[in-house]
Amino acid sequence: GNENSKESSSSSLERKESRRSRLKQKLRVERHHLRNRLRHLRSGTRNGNGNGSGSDSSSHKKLLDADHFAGIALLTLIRGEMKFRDKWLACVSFGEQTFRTQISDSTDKPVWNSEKKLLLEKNGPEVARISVFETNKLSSNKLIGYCEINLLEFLTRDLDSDYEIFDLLDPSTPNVVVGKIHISCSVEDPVETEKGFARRILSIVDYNGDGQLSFPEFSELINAFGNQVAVAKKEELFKEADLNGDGVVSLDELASLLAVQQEREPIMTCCPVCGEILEASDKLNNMIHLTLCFDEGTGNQVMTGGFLTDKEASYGWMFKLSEWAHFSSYDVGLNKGSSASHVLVFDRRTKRLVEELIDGKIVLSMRAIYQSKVGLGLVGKGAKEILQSISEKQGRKMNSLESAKDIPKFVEFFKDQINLADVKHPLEHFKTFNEFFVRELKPGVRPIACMEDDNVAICAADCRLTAFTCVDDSLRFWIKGRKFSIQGLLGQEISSSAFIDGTLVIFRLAPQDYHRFHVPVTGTVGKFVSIPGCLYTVNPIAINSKYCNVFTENKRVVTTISTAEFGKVAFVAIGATMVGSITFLKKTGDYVKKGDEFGYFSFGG
Amino acid sequence: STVICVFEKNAIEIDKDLLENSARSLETLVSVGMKLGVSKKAYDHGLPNLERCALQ
Repeated sequence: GNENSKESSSSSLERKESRRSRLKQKLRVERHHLRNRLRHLRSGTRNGNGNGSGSDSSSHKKLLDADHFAGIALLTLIRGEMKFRDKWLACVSFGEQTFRTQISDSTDKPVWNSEKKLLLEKNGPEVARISVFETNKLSSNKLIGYCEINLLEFLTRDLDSDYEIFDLLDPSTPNVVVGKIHISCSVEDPVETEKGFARRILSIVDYNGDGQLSFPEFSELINAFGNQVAVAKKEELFKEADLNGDGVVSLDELASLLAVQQEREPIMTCCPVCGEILEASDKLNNMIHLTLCFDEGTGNQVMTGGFLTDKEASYGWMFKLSEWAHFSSYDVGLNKGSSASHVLVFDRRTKRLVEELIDGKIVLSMRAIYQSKVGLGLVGKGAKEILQSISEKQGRKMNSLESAKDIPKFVEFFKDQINLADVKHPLEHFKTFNEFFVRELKPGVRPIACMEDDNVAICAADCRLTAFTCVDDSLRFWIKGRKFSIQGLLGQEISSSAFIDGTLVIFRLAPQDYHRFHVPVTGTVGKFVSIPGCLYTVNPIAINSKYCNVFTENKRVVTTISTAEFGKVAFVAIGATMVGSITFLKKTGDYVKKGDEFGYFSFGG
Repeated sequence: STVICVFEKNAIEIDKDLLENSARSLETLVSVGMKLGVSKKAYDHGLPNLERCALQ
């Protein structure tokens, strides 16, 4: 028996060794193939200076072919040398997008070391524009200097050092040099990009973070990508990587195998982040596309992006991060210290930007969940139940007497944004957190504009407001959910023909806001229609996601107000994660005056 | 939580500052009672007496 066992064990080892050798051989062949392409790509960008000199001229000519200006360029804004001390930020504009660095310390030699991966495409943009802005309390984001870099030329030049120094020119007097900027740029190794990408997507399902994947984890990921690969095929792939047959494989092993497999027979047929169909014939570009999309989707890059102009990007934290509101702050005192980042909205009263605290980790996790198909796919069908469950749980908690002890902490955390002098009752009056949450205000502390003139509509809530004259504008600038429509928002029972292409006003309430909503116009209240739904967060991360249709899928109550001045006005109260309870204080047929209390939101499901 | 109001097409002239901020994907912090806009009918027949319409 022992001998047999030894023989069996020995032959098993030999088989495994043989399999391992075959796999290694395969990987070597595939890598060789990819590296040849890489060399081709690199020689095309590094040496193709257009002179076509020397014995390699035929090669140079070939390298100049725009077809080979393709791949991922890693551009790094290293540091600047300016002529005076200030806080500095730099922007890179390339093609239709602009990215920005963090703001430096106050210095005349700002260091950013910000990296951005740029997609080089044949017939695509070649020139990157770098803009450097000074930023301080007196002079916020003033353009000081710029330079333009032809990346094709840059990448084809033989450099002695890893970086190059460019003059920054005065935007008003372009011949005047106002500083210098150190920049490096290189083409990324496609093999590494491919492996890195595979490693990263696999890590999404490595729930326990041990660097190993089980077959169910792997299988779930493939399903999330919407691929209809047969179970047998998935098993085959998985077994190929599971060299020792212990049922788990390391991320690196599986990443290598997937990289090779993607070459042979693509597993991902559409981009899991943006949904774009991937052409089977262009595998390298597909991988590049996936890598860049994934970087954007996870906020994994040092530079923030997605701006259309450098001016916009210079205000990037206003334009982009202002969209990153947070439900985490319902958890009193969570977002403090170094984990807090900033969020800005424009304060209409003071005409200033207002800073809000936000937990960076929460932002990233919400982006990962709401802004990628992978995230929503992985959350899967259980998402609605989970959100409903935590909302109901939060409702019970906030209705308990014990929750009252959180009120002072909440007030302290939002001390700049909650004016207790406005509140009708003293803090001791509130027996639960929910009571405080739906607090009433003293009469007259919210003056009503043109009270005697019903032609003037007013804001319905203390909130962050966006308004669009037509639905198309709202889709262009704000609501990215692919299924949004007025009909979908109002539901079947409210006749929506009059509202099609109407004007849309969105009042988003933040945690610290006074949570009662008021009547915006004077008129008669119509019927109330409750539309059941889920409780996705209503913050802009979700609103700006094309994969999430918050306004048409969330639980809501719809009514109308019939007015002499505006015709019918549809009024939709939408519940959200944790704050899913909607209460109206008026009933059908009531005549309401603008500014009247209409209802409130509270914690619950 | 969020409230959305939908006005019929051409029923309201929303205040310019609100539209401009929104067109830059920037939310505007407002309070209950602040002016939102004017009915198109009134707007077309001359603006109402807006001197009395304070923002707050």
